[in-house]
Formats: sequence, C-alpha cells, structure tokens
Amino acid sequence: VQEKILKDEL
Amino acid sequence: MNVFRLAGDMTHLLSIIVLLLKINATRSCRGISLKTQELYAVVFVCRYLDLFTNFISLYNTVMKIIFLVSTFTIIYWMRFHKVIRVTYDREQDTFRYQFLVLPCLVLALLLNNEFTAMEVLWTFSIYLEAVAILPQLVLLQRTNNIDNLTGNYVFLLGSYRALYILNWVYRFMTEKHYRQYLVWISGIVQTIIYIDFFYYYIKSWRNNEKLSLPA
Repeated sequence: VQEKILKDEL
Repeated sequence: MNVFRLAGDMTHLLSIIVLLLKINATRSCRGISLKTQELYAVVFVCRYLDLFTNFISLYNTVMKIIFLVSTFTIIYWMRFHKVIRVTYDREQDTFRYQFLVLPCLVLALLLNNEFTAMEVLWTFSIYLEAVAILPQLVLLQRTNNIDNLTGNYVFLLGSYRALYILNWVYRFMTEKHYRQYLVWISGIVQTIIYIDFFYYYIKSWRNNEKLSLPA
C-alpha cells in the first residue's frame, strides 16, 4: 500500500 | 520543481501548440486522430477534477486549464468546424475506444491508492494516458504523407513522458515521500509505446527524408 501521494504533477 | 519536470511540461505544452497551429494554419486536421484527442479529453477531465478541491499553485492551475481548453478546442474543430471537419480521416481512424477505456477502468478499480471515486478516476486517467496515443500511431501508419507538424506533434508528446521519467528518478532520489509506483510504471509503458515511432522519426530526420512508418 502506498502512502497518500502528492499530486503536484500534470 | 526540477528542470526535467519543467522541460517535460514545456514539451507537452509545445506539442499542443504545434497541433493547434497546424490545424489552424492549414485549416486541415489530416493525419490527426480524433479518437486520441477525445481520449486525452477524458484523461484531463478525470485527472484534473482536483481543480475544484485542491489548489497546488498558480502554475499548476493555469497549465491544467490550458490542457483542458486546448484539447476541447481541437475536438470542437475536428467535429464541428465547417472547413476543418471535412479534412478528418474518418475512415482511417478506426481504433475502438472500448479496447482502451474498459481495460484501464477495470485496472483502475483493482489497482489504486484508495478506493474513492476521485482516486479511482485519477488512477484511470494515468492508465488511459499511457495508451491514448495508440489510435494516433495507428492512423500515422496508415497515412502515406505524414506532414512535418504532425510528426513533430507526436515526437513532442512522446518526449514529454520520457522527460517525466527523469523527473521521477530525480524526485525519487531527493524526496523521501515520493513513491508513485503506479504512475511510474504507466509512464514507462507510455514511453515504450513511442519507441518505434522515435526510431523512424530520428531516422527520417538524420537522412533528411519525409517521415513514414512501415505498415
């Protein structure tokens, strides 16, 4: 399971 | 933001500008796949739902809006513009949406970070983006006379995700909490899909010949 991911990409 | 990410975004932006210019200047969308454009519209709508929920930066917001507006503009021209729509290669652009959309949807439902609507749609957009170019590549193979701008468009679009891979490597090494395996694998698949095209694009450029893809 991944960490809550950072969605700062396009 | 690192230099690879910025270069990737700029390449992506440039690819869309090239496409807009090509269609607008030549009043023709010959060689352009409407299916790929519509798949990108789905990708952007599903991914950028967070425009309403999450502010990241002005840059981020502006770029998202540019991608959405430009893609819908292209679709509008190809479907409804009275001069441009006539030039659309309808009979050649036969790839079936469902072959791409359904597997990506199933995969997003099974493999995601969190089982919520927003997160599944976001993941779906990542998977769909990886394969959305396929109708365009099939259409290029069927086009005898690929014009330079169309070739450049596909080349820039392919380069964008390749640059993102360098960005991910950089972020992996510099940011501790940056582990986006689903995105990385999809991005690598997305780039691999272009390898054949890259090969013929570079070959035609080096030999100063017109680009053509073997059937």
